Amino acid sequence: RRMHLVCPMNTSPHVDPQKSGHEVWEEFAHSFTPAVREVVEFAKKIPGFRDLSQHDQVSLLKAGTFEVLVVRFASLFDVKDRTITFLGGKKYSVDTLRAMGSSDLLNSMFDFSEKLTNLGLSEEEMSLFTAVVLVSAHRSGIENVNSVEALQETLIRALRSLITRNHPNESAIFTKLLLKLPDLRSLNNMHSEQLLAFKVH
Amino acid sequence: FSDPASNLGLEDIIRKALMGNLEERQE
Repeated sequence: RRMHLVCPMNTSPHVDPQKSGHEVWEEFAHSFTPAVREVVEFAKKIPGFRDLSQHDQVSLLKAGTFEVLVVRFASLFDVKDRTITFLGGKKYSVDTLRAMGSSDLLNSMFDFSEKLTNLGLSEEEMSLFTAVVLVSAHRSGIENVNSVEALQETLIRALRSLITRNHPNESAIFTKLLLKLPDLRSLNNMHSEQLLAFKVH
Repeated sequence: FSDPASNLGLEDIIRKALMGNLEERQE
């Protein structure tokens, strides 16, 4: 029986049926590890992040890495052509991936990527928004909520200031960006359910 | 399955990436 692992953080959606579950997982981990390391490197550059306790740094990264990756890799989703580019560099149409058993998660990620891309943010704005996504005091397991909250508020103020300066006639952009946070949380929850299904299989 | 990050091996990757930097700073 042919198997597929429909995640763009994989090299390809095709899975060698001869390989064991462990081998498939190892290959997948090998594929997404560099992207996760990049998220950690990004976090280290957020002013104030390294001042948080090591426990909270790990907790924020554990909880938020998926959401940061969704923002950083929004460009892998070609809304016009309805294709997704996997890390191996090959593009797959939504219909092809659907036939491979992709879930509603990919469709939701398409919708998210489209709305985010339509905001037309600069690299600097995207970077600051990504920092806001990562530093959230509402993640589970945070031990010093006040410190994380203070950093989060500083980052949100900086984002508002940057957006207001760059888009003086589009005041709704900042609000739209903040509304992306619950969208990302919802995608994160759907992703966790997918992981559970993958593990069960 | 309350902690998908740990199950993915993410925590290990994250800790190593964070610690690596600490070691560099200590050197």
